[in-house]
Amino acid sequence: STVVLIFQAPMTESHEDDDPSGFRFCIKQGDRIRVGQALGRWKE
Amino acid sequence: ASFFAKKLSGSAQARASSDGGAAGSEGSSYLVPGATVATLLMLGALHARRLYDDKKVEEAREKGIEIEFQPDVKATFLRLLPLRSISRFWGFLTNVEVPVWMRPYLCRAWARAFHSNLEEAALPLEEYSSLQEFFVRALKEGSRPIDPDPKCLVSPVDGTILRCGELKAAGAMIEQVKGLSYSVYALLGASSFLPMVAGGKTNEDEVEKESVTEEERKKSWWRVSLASPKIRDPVSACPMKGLFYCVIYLRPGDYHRVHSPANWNVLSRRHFSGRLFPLNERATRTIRNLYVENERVVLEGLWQEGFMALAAIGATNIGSIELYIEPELRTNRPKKKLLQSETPEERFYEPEGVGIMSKKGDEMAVFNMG
Repeated sequence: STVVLIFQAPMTESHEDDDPSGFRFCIKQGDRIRVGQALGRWKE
Repeated sequence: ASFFAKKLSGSAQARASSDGGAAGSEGSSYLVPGATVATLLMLGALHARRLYDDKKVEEAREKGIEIEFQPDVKATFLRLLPLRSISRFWGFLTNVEVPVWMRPYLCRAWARAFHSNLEEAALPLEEYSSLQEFFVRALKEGSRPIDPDPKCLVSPVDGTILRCGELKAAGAMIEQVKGLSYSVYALLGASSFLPMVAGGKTNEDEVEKESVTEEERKKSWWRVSLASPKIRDPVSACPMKGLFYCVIYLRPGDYHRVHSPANWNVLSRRHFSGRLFPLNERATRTIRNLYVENERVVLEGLWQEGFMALAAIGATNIGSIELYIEPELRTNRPKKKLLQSETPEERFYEPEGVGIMSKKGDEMAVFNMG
């Protein structure tokens, strides 16, 4: 079985890659994840 | 398994007749241990096969080889199989009540074959009366702590990340494997209120020219998407900025309950009664449009940052999806029509525009065997 999650999330204001304001995934392809662990975070 | 069971039953019957028929009922009592041994052998074989496949995939990844789409004869053959009937029969088998003494062996065999953590199970193994009951087991309190950060989105399931990223391209496509993608519209349904902008603007700068602020956009995407769902062309339309996706695969040994990824209001549910192809890695690279062909339940709603949709996709072995927010929903039903309609069955939750509130970490659904 598979779950697909699609969602809107805040975007970075600048075009800098290291800008932490927008949504960033904390996981990458191939990672194992468990219920309740963060998929991604953002800062305002 | 049936051969093994027959052999055992045959020898038991021969023994019974040599005893003058007095122990005729003993014949059937051998069937259960025979079937158990056969099941254990099968699980062992599956485990060995899985280890071999994992090793091959790992070796390929180490070499930097990305899995590509390669249609094969087996995938074509799968389309001819009555997978729904097979799935339902598998569900029936796994629902059969198992004798108490045998339950721990069965659960341990399953756990060993598919890497389940038995220490997390909420109940002693003797209390799971069938494999299905063990499969959908709850976990001990505190086994899955929910990240308390209000500015994070949590995983709804245990599993492996297959894909994640931002939806940018026209038509909002998600890559299944290298060289093969599927449209989010095909996955969620044409009536989805996915926030899109018309006109096929693939360049981010062009989208920025719209001068829509974040706040305005949050308020307006309902209008954009609901105003003209029939006129909108999903292929040429582009997803709004800040639309992300994540595809998570659940192995047979994983915990199979689905939790809420955030505080959100579930506004609608769509049920696509599609096919029930397997969803393993091999199927992913050999069966075209796997995720948009399989039976699935899509929940759509709103969270603090806007749109959210969760699609739970069934497979042959784990074919049915049960929603805690709508217990009467039945999936993996026998097909009545030869040609199944493509139109999904849709329901909007009451009250209109509010739907059902689900808190971060709440249990929402469960995948059942068969």
